[in-house]
Amino acid sequence: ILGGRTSRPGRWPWQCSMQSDPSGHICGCVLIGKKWVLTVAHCFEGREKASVWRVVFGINNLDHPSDFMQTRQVNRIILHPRYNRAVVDYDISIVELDTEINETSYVRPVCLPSRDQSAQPDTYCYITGWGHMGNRMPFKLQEGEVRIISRDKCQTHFDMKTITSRMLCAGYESGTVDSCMGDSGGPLVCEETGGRWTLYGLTSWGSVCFSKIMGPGVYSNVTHFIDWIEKQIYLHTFLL
Amino acid sequence: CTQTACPVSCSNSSTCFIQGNTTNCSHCEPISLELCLNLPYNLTSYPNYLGHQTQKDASISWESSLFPALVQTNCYKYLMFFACTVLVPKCDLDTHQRVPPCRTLCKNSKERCESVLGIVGLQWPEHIDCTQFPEENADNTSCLMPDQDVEECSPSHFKCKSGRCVLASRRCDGQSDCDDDSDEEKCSCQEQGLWECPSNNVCIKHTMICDGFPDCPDLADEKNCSSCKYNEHVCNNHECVNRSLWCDGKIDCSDSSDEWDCVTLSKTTPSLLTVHKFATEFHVCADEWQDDLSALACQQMGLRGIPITQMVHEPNGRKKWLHLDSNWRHQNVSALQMLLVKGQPCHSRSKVSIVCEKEECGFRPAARMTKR
Repeated sequence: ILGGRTSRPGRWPWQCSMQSDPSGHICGCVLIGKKWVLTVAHCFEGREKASVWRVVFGINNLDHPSDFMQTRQVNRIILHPRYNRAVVDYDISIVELDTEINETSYVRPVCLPSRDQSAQPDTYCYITGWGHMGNRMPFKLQEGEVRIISRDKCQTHFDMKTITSRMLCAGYESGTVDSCMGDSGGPLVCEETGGRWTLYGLTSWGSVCFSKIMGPGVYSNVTHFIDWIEKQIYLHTFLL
Repeated sequence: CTQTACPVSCSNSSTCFIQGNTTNCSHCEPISLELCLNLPYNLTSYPNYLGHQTQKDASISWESSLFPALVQTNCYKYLMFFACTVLVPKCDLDTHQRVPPCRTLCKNSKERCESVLGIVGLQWPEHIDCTQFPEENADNTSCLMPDQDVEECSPSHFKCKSGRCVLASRRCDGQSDCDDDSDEEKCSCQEQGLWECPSNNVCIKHTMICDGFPDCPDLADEKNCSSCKYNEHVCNNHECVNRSLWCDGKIDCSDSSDEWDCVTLSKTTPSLLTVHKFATEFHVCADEWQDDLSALACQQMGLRGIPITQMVHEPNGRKKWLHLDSNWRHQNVSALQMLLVKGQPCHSRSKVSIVCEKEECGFRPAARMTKR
């Protein structure tokens, strides 16, 4: 996260880390059920096998495992069948864990939006991750407040890419607070009335985040994928 | 390796791991960089001539934004071809080594386009030193020069009649971007070889019609896609499946849609358990019903918690009912609909009503306070 701040342990209990040897943390992810995690499809490019991955929950400092940490192996990776790596469209995947997590105040799922619930332009939401900070990679989870940007306005920042309905833009024209390499798959969450947090985006792509080219970040639009997510989880829980 | 880890371009090479160096680890890979999908070659080798280790690095690089922007100025006919030869160098299938652009191509591109960049205060990419590339026809070296018919515009661009390249997203946007206005001609979907969503006039590819994924807001691209017989029901992907197989607990549609949404709750009060078996809605008879079956129903609907079960007496109910199979206790099944059968009497004349709880989600732990 660029322009963010270090997060308090446990503040984002749905944030998880997709890890693989020998690199360790590769992508962010989001807990949406006791056995189910969302991340983006591009994290699995070149690492498609479930057995090479582990998912770490309840962690703040990647370098110092905490007592609240839980680690699970990956049972199954479900990539969106329309994922297009050339244009990074339909960039979403569902990860089934080998066993359920134990829900604690440090490990807790986020809410998914309903089909008709979308993030409104000019509202303020949060992104989190262990991605690049512009000058270094952090050990501690970072958080940043970003503003949702309309698709039309976002398109003006990306002449070379089409912003599709599967994408959601958030950030600032000046790029002051933005996600960066290593944040991919992590959450963009907005607080609803009643203090409940809902997942609207998954960090997907953007400009080279610490280059001269600024602009908002582009997130996978979770609302667009709700039907697909629910049906995949149902299918793999009750029918297969 | 000189670095602590193998470069990504070598990550699949056993040579890199075993011998600890990157020699001979180069390999050819298909071009995926959108900008360069219309080249006369389709395999590339990394790292490229700009120092990017992967196509992903190249796709988000400064240069991959710069060249397409520059190509719109029409500064050099073969600029995009040159840009692609350095962004995704051609891979020689025999040697697995990259093939460079010829020096002349590089020099022509730089001479004609560098000055345009200067106008807006930008510089020619410093990695591109034309002297690193061989001269055409030099001994024992091969290099790339454009053919006459090479595509001048990238796939992300529209070629104006005048030859200029403008962004494809600016075609048919109501404003002229070509100097001859040709980007605003023939703007109907049909004339672009696309299909038009009736409700919002958005054009979609023909391959997106009836593919099981709605692309038009009113789902028009997924309507009228199948003609099922009277005893069949249509799957989400437009296959036809016999109605008797609907919600039987086994997948019959190849996309499994015959087993989706089989268990729901009615919007009425009390909320009656409703099962969509045989493509028809049934209520469920309360005979032999147990709380763990209510829990299974709630789970199938994505809801958790301990459900509240009620038996709603309905002596004159005419709606079709399903009944628990007499053998249901001995069946090891994962979905409720597999346990239910029709055509049996409901002795209690009561229907099952359930109230499920929504799964707890989205709450953060309360901030701890400490005395100062």
